[in-house]
Amino acid sequence: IIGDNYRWPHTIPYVLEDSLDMNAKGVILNAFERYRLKTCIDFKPWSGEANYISVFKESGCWSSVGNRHVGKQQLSIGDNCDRIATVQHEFLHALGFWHEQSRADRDDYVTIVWDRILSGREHNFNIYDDSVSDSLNVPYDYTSVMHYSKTAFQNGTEPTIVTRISDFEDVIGQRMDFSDYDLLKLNRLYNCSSSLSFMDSCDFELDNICGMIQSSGDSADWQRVSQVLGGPENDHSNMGQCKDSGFFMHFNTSSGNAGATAMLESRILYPKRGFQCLEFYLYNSGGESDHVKIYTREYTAAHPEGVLTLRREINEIPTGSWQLYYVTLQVTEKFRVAFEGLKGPGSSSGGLSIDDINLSETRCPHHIWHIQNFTQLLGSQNVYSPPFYSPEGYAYQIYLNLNSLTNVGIYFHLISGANDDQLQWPCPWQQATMTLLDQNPDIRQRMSNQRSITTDPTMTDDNGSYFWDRPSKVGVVASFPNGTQFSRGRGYGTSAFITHERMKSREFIKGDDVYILLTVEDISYLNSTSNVPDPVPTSTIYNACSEVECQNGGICTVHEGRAECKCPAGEDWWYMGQRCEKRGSTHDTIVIAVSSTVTVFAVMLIITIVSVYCTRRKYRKKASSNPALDAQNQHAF
Amino acid sequence: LPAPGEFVKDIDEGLDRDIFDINEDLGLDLFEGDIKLEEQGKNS
Repeated sequence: IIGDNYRWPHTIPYVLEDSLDMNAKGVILNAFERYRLKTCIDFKPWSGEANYISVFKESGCWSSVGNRHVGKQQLSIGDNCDRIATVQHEFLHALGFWHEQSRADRDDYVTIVWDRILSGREHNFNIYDDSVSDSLNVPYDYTSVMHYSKTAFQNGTEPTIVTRISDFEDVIGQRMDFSDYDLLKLNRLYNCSSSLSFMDSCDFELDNICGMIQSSGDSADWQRVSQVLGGPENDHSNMGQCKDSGFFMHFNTSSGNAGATAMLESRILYPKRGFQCLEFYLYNSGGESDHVKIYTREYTAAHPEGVLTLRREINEIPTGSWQLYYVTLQVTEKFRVAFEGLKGPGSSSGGLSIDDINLSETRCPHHIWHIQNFTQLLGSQNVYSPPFYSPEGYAYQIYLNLNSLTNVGIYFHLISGANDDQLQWPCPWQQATMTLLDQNPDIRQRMSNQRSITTDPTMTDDNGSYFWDRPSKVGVVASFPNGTQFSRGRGYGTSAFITHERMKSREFIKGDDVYILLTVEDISYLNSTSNVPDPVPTSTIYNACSEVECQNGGICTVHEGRAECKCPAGEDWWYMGQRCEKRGSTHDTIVIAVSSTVTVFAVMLIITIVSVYCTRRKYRKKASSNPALDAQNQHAF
Repeated sequence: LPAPGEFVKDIDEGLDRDIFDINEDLGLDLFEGDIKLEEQGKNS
């Protein structure tokens, strides 16, 4: 939408109203993290700013477009709207974006089939011309998260939108993440030059290896290569698909002595948030005891030369394929990340290779489920993940339904675990986030597919038992591949996680490997999140105000023994009335004043014209009946 | 033992619904399916 007045500040104040479902609150916070990683838009709890976004649960998923300067601007995340891309979509509206197919040049790229549209919904396919809508010099984007799907507002089963390039027929309507063009437009609109969370990404395609340096003091160097005789045959970024391209870093352990090391350090990095997630791919074609150590070298005033600290030791790296690793860091001072390869005892026909390193100030997933040889599984069988433990101690596993014809389903099961006697049952407010990783080398360009569910301890099953009760009580007996028996609780998830077609797109399946990232965290702290700034103490006025409910954020106070509502006001808006039930604004006042003035002017003008006319008529009649007056009065009017 | 597919609860009830499907099913007649126009302008 054109107009600087519709822009929000880069850090948007928000309130998560208590009406929101717990799962929705967690999903919204995850959506905020995507904005922080990929754009310069940040979010902070409202602390009294004039305008803020109030996210609440009403019917449906909706938002206004742009900053409306109304003080409390509402955005609804209702039932079934608690999906991360839905939240991203609605906030893009709030940031000033219309739907993609309402662009002025829409008809060059899609055809609207008008007779397939629900009666009365044709106006939803209007176009905004380029006097009110700016496409920011970005091409039409079939992959936009703001695009209708092909079945939008259909009156039957046929598509209402047909793409002029047929390959995009089923691409429109994606709800996975921001597309590259979504980010380009948002970052152009808000003049973004950096983001809060992104730190570095390196696929080693450029000769400068992203400014990484070889340490001194080690016995060997990492080499930038495109293939190794003993493996890997190609890099992870391009998987050998690009001729004369595709590089990675390799530490040769086929020669040299046991204990030889090679250390590769990043450029100096400057943390903003104090917590980081490092991820990278390793390929082991060396000896079984070859391993990698991850360090940070932190530079402080006390130690300007840097302090090297071991963060993680990666042993027993599986051989023969690229493996994804995550390392959690918590650095607050400027630092480097260092990768040390170590040659272990024993023979080696290759070495250690590293590729596609990403560093961001985000939370790492708690667990990774690596599924190999995925293509043969898709469309044929269902799979269960290995068992995992959440930080609270709950054991769980994931069930992937792959034998449906069109969609992949994903479900979260609590299972019996070693800590069950010490845990709270039914399991309260644990949010499980399941992410199908888009393995693009650059974290900023990934469109990973994510869904979250939250355990509600009050939820009951059809037979009256608590859904999230102890698996040994409400679950069924199952067996691990090694024959060990355990109890598996009922699964909770979705049959529509992602379509088969989308699953095969992008880089969800890479080298026939798929990664499902898993996080299970306690979100009980989100139980009450609507934090209205309230400097007025209420404890001493409990009795008088106990029967008074002020609306729209008004605060009850006692004045001369009577309960009164103090109503919130902003720069150009205010609430008024006994319970702050009415809203006023300077916009309204100006409109009323101007329209009153114009009306009075118009009425007076009419009166004046009529008076002049009547008076002229009167004097003309007198003049025609008294010629002697003509000479004196003919110029009177 | 119940088959894996039967021992799960599907929060989407077998449907793959988009934002606009959800809002239409609720009978909301929002602008372009999910855009709230401000009433302030109309009142003024």
